[in-house]
Amino acid sequence: PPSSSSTVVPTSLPPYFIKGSIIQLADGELKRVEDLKTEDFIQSAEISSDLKIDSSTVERIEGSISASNFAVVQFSVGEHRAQVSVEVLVEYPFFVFGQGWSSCCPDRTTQLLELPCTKLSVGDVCISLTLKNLR
Amino acid sequence: NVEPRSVPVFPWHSLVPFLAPTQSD
Repeated sequence: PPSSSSTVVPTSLPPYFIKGSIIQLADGELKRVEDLKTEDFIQSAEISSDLKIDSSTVERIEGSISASNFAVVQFSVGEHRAQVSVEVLVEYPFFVFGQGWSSCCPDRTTQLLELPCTKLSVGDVCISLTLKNLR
Repeated sequence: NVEPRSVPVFPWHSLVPFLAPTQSD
């Protein structure tokens, strides 16, 4: 079987990435999207009954052949280093461990969402989610 | 009386891409 899979993240920018959006953590605390820290995601996942945080290392970033404002980001996910590719708008933000929001085109992210953002690079470790093993 | 519009609140996990790797075992 193929060792990689492809996931398409929503192709329009969701409203919750706009600066000032109110995000509810798993313990009920409310924070603005631009104020979220790595610990907020980790602690929320610890409380969650079915979700766990996985480390997704950026292995490759390339332009999409379908449209110039899309990028294909290839991740190595979790301890099994499963290869996952996602096609996203270049301004789509990912949360990098210990760093914060990052996108393929931070200038566009800041312009469209006013979300402070750095450049997503190969080697960055992003926060992603998988289902907990329910045994 | 006009009720004030509530501000939308989004769950934390909607901000994180859900990457489900293929399982080989």
